[in-house]
Amino acid sequence: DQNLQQKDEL
Amino acid sequence: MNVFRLTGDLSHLAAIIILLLKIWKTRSCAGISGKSQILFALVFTTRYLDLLTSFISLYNTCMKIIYVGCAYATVYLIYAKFRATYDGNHDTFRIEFLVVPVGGLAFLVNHDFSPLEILWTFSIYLESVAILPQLFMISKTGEAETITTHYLFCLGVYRALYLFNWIWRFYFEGFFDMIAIVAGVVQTILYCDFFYLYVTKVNAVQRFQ
Repeated sequence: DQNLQQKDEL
Repeated sequence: MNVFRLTGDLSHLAAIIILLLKIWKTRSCAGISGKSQILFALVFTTRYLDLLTSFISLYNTCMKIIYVGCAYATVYLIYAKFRATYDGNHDTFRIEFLVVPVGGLAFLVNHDFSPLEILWTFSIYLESVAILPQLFMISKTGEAETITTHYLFCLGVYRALYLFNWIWRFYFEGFFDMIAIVAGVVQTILYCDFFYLYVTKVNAVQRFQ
């Protein structure tokens, strides 16, 4: 799940 | 990073700094909901815990630290330094009615049942409704100072710009995060009534009623 990758948005 | 994302972040930063400067320069937090500011401090705290676990970019780290720092500085000004000017009688929204359901929802609907992910999800849901005590306060008193409306406008525009950012990212990167998108839509909708009043009244009358 790509949403579990690092969250680059603020 | 695209233009919507960057202007969204800058709009968010502008909102935070406008509020801090307004309170600092006027030595007063009259008309500002301390409860909304507590909720925003809680939002940033629970969302940016990944500062401790992962490094994404210098931009990302700096902005997170600035947002968290400003949020706590604002809460400090309202509840400590300028407490005498805090309009607590009109700031009567019950924040447990937001925090408890949002916490429950974060447990039920999330990308992964892990502590950091649940707290991140909690922060996304909570941010979407964190402005309600402030809007409630304005509807109760029936007015807001012009600078307060500029703050709200920048804060609302930020999430609206993020919606365009997500559309952009979906088309060009195939990226989408349903939790963030749905919460972002809810958050933007909550500001719509305010946007309308801001455009039609604030710039004409310089007094928001």
